[in-house]
Order: sequence, then C-alpha cells, then structure tokens
Amino acid sequence: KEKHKILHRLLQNSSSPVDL
Amino acid sequence: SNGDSSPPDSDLEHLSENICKSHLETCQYLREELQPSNWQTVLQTDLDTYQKKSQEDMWQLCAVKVTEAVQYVVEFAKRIDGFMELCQNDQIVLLKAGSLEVVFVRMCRAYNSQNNTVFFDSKYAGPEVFKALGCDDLISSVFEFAKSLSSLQLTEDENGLFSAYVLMSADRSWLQEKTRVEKLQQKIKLAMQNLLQKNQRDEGILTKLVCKVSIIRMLCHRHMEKLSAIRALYPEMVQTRFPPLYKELFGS
Repeated sequence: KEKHKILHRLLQNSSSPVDL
Repeated sequence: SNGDSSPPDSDLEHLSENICKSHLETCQYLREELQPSNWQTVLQTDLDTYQKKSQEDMWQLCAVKVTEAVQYVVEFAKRIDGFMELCQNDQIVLLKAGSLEVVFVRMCRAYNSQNNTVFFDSKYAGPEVFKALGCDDLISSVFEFAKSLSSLQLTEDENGLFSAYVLMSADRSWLQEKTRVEKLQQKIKLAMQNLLQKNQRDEGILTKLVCKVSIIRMLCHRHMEKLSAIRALYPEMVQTRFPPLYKELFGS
C-alpha cells in the first residue's frame, strides 16, 4: 500500500468520465 | 465452475460491450479529435524549440505526457467487468506492468502514417521532435511499432479489446490470483476473436495481434533501461521533476 499510494487512490476514487 | 467450459456467447457479448464502452469513455482523445486535418504538424520553429530543450526538460515533458495517458488507462481498467473484483495486489500488479503497454496500443490511434507523426503536445510530431531525449533508437522503435499496429487499421472496438487483453496478462510476476486473471484474459481473448470474426477480419489477424505483445513488452523494457540510464546521469531529476505517478509506476 505504501509503495503504490497514488495507484491505490486512483483505484479507490470513483471519477466520472467528465473528470477525465 | 465445471472445468474449462467456454463462457456462453451472451457473457462474451456483454463483456465485449463493457470493454468497448470503457475504451470510448477513457480513450483520452476521440477518433474524430485525432483527425490529422484538425492539428498542425510540428513546424520548423517548434522543432527548433523541442530540439533545443535540455535532455532533462524533454524527459520531464515526456514523463508528464506519459503520466497523463496512463491515468486514462487506470480508469479504463476500473471500468472493465471483473477488474475491480480482483484483489488489490493484482490490480496494482496489472497496472504497474501493463499501463504503458496499453498506452503503446492506444498510440496507434494517434499515429499519422502519411508523414510518420504521432499526436504529442497538441501537434503531430515526428521522431526528430524527440531528439533531445537522447533515446533515438527507442523513439524509432516506438514509431515503427505505431506504424505496424496502425497498418492493421483496428476499429475502436478492436483497439479497446486488444488493450484489455494486453492489460489482463496472467503471466505477470507477483500475481496472487493468477488463475482468476487467466480466466478473465481468456474470456477477453474469446470476445476479441468473436469481434474480429464479426468484423470479417482476415484469418491471421488475431495471431498477428498476439505476436505484437512481445514487441510491446520489449518497448516497455527499453523504456525502463533508458529511465535508469537517465537517472544515473541526473540522480535528482526523476525524484524532483517527474510526476509522482510516473515514479510510482516506473521508479522501482
């Protein structure tokens, strides 16, 4: 978890296509 | 399940639709946006600007662009049925190993074979634009790959399914639930096969696509080699000037 904080966060947050 | 009976066609159809929808939602640039007629090619003035950049500045610019593209691939993966059901470790392993591979697959959508240019920094740019990187051999291999993949003229749906197939590679090291990933990749491969048949593509195209995977992996491996060489040259640069996600994916 520590080594891949950003990937974990991206995987957790539900972003809509609009955010993209 | 009762052994390896292949999934019913309705399952494959549903998975195919899900992946194609995910691809269109997260492909970063729509096909119509990428029409070369919409964008100018890098002019001599721009070319001079790029070529006069320091190696560090050009590496930083490209790292930022790669990181932007990778974020769209992460969202693509999240929308694929079955991916978020994998354990977190395997989600990370597949993205760490496969996100740049998918960027290379998607790049052929943004490649103009008329003049060997690729959409970069809001323009169509040829290999000479990247001279300041000091990676001419890798850059020419990347353009060669884009040329060869774009010559297959994949539809958006075919590109999306091939991207999903590349991403769900069950042979990645450190997978904890390898069998689950294998089943998912096998389903995606069958869905891709069905789509290629439906699109009346010629017989050998699936084999051609599967053969491209080894070239994609070689490009990613050489990217890592170049990155470690540049980091040896400028030890601070990667740490202080590259996007955190890029460091997380390619740093170790």
